[in-house]
Amino acid sequence: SLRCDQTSNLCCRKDYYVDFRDIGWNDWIIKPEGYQINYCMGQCPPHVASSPGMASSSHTAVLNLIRAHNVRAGGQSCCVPTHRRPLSILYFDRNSNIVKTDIPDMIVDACGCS
Amino acid sequence: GGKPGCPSCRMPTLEPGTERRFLLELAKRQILEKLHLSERPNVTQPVPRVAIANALHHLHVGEAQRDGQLGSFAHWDGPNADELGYEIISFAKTEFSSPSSTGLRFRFSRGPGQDVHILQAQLWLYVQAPWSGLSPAMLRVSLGGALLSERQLEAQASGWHTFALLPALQAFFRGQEKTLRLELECRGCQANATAGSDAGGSHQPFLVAKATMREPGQRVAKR
Repeated sequence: SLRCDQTSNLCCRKDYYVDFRDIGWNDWIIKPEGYQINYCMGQCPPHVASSPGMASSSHTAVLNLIRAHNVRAGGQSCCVPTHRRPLSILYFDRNSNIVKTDIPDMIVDACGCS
Repeated sequence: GGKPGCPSCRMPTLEPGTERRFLLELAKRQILEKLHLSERPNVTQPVPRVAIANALHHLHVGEAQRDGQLGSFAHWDGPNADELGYEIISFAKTEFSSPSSTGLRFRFSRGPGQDVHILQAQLWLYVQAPWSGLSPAMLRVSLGGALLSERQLEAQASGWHTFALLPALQAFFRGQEKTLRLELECRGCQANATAGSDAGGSHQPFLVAKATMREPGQRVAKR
């Protein structure tokens, strides 16, 4: 999917970096110092509905054009994450033990229309 | 507020200030929820940084792997989808210390009903040398008076020794106890040979374990 820019209001990925110092959590989270949370935003008009970002094939494009001509079949479509990555984290637990784990589905990598 | 958002998602376009507040709150909630924490931990007894550096160095340098032991604090093939896989380093507090024996205390917490399954467990101990007398020393690790492991110390030099403690830790996590107490006894050693944690904290004994944790009510993962 596309990264958001000023020129389009179509469904895209908006990048945003969360620094753990900004939330005062850098004392118990040892590594990393922050992470790309990112989120999806933008319109999903009928002709791109259910297209999974730029990965859509020509078949999907034709299907969407047909759907765009009878909008009723289109239904509501939302700009949602279509691919997310885990976040590896090293932190202190309440007993001052060091814990390392991979938190699943934390970083939004790609967006698409549901 | 602001321009009308995507009508079907009712997600308004966020103003910069709102975006920042919204995303920082979302990040906090996501991290606590996925780490199964009700609130952020308050680190009341920080571990000396030099002890942490020492522990991570030994785990990463693959020291234990040279002894054919486990212990790499690196990524492994990972847990099932509905389990949280994690690795933990727990630094010992010295409970008591006499010339030939030391009591170590480790603390672990888990939420109500959380099912923790220990996959690997290893105790790292630093032993001062040389010891008194000519006969080699014997280092013994016990739990509640039951012998868990013992080792004859050949080398004359100070150094780290590792003990695999999987059965003991699995039994501990099947119970509800939060504090694990180990006793070390070093026969034929010099006085305080195992009191590593007194050496300015850089040789604090530590336990390293790999585990998977399942929340109450989560479906049993098919293996």
